[in-house]
Amino acid sequence: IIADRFIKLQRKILGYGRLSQKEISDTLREIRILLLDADVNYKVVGEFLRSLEEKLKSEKIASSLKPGELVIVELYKEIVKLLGEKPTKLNLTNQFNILCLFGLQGTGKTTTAAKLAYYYKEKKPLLVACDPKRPAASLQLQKLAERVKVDFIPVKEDIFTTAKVALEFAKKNNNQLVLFDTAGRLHIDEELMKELKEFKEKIKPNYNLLVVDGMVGQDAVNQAKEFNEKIGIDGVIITKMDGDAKGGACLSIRAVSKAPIIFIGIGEKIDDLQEFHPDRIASRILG
Amino acid sequence: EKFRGIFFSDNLEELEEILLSADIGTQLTQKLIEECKKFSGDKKEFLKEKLINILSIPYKERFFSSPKVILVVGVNGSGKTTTVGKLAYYYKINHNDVIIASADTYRDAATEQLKIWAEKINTEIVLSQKGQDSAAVVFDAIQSAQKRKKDILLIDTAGRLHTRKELIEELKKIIRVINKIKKSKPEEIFLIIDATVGQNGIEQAKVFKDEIDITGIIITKLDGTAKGGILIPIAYEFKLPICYIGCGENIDDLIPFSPEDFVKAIFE
Ligand SMILES: Nc1nc2c(ncn2[C@@H]2O[C@H](COP(=O)(O)OP(=O)(O)OP(=O)(O)O)[C@@H](O)[C@H]2O)c(=O)[nH]1
Ligand SMILES: Nc1nc2c(ncn2[C@@H]2O[C@H](COP(=O)(O)OP(=O)(O)OP(=O)(O)O)[C@@H](O)[C@H]2O)c(=O)[nH]1
Ligand SMILES: [Mg+2]
Ligand SMILES: [Mg+2]
Repeated sequence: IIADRFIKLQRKILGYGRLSQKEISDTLREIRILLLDADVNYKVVGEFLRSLEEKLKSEKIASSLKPGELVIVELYKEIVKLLGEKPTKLNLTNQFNILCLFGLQGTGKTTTAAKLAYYYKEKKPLLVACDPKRPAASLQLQKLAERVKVDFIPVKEDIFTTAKVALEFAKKNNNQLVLFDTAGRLHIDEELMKELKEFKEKIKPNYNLLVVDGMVGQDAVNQAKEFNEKIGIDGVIITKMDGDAKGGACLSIRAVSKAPIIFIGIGEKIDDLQEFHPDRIASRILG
Repeated sequence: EKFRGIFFSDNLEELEEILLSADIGTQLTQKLIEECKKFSGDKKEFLKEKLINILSIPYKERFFSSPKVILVVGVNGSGKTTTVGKLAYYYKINHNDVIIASADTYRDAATEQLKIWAEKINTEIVLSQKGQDSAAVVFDAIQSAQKRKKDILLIDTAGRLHTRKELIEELKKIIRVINKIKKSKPEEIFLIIDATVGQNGIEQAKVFKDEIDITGIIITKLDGTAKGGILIPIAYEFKLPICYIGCGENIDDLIPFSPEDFVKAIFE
């Protein structure tokens, strides 16, 4: 139904001659519905439309004979721009790199940690289980580590001891990449957010990565805002993009946290990790 | 200055924001705002009543044959395994003899995860044997539950995106096995929905309803900031009862669904 709406919008806009104020409003209203249907956050859509309205009123479009075409192009370009324009690579040094994965419950952190280990296999990665709470969490990561064939540190009762043991092991064992998988936590859980903040301050990861479920709706901004303010997000990984969710959350998260989206998860297997391409996701959001 | 002309109603923008921010979606929000415009009384109360009505779909517990079989399904990470643990505890403290089965033969440590829950609540669990597929585990589980005269069998399944045809087929195979050995459908097929899900939740409900005829919904993670309003278009379109809500990660964080409490929370 989203594709339908965009096609209708396209036909309508492409039929326009010079854009009147009414046509601009109608167009913005249609775009608003399209973006909301794609799970872009309410407030983010509002901001986006404001800046798009400026572009639609611009001289370039006003004086064009085919303003409709320019509107479509402008919309697509604005989304690509908001998403970061180009893919962003993790800047991993040849020395020692620490990545910490965090996020809400069930978003795909543990699976993603293993995928990252596989992706950066040549860095001799060390997977570290730092979820002492979820039943069999450490075992889950251990089995994944066996499949990827990388080193693994099981969780101890407290995550700070676990991290200390892991870093000592990594130095001795020449692991150039240490991946910390943490427990799922709510951004409104004061105690667990404090724990994560302390973890970050003690361990000093090169990259603090928020893992978000690609099917998330309006709540995406709450996650992004809280984790960014309380912890600080260096990068985002959006999972479960192999489904048919539009992925508007990508736009919301980037808009609120300004952090680059580095990867998307596209399945449950260890090689189901893909670079995030703003242009591809822009097309997906637009249906 | 206020950005006008883009809302369904410039005067009801605050109410519109509440509905859209709760993941109720544009279609239903537009419809509700239109009806709101025509109503001359307290518009907020009017909306609350409308939403409560949509969500008030009666849930009647079924029983076909012993043991009562409850199948738990849903997309990856929605909270199925945890919810099976919570349901087992809930039925147990309500004087049922419960047994659980792990039919997730795919994901790493899925069986161990459920086994730990079974130990927590001192409940028997049927585990998959090496090389068994999910349908074989279900067959064993029902046989075992029948032999031991259990009241309720809860079956945990692997997470699956509704877009994966072969995984939906696997569920159908599980249900065929249940039908065969139980001589009836399972009493319940609960779809587990994550409260944070966006519009894709509707698609999930649609596919699971059309393909495997789910009987009810359990919404999890309502202890977060997500309102779970996706339940409203789902209830509106598919008339599925919402049976329980998951509001935390502990064994007793499962409560029966109340439309009034749920709608009240949306407007807070
Ligand atoms: N289809 C699909 N499934 C995924 C993807 N990433 C993870 N999953 C699945 O999502 C479910 C949850 O993944 P986990 O890695 O356990 O999630 P988590 O964030 O570690 O969960 P908690 O530790 O409980 O917070 C599992 O069934 C994974 O196989 C993805 O990109 N696509
Ligand atoms: N806060 C909160 N967390 C929950 C709730 N229900 C489940 N969880 C958490 O969500 C995460 C995923 O739960 P699981 O039970 O493993 O989900 P699942 O659907 O079985 O996942 P897969 O089998 O991998 O598809 C775990 O960390 C649970 O503790 C809930 O109601 N509230
Ligand atoms: Mg995990
Ligand atoms: Mg599970």
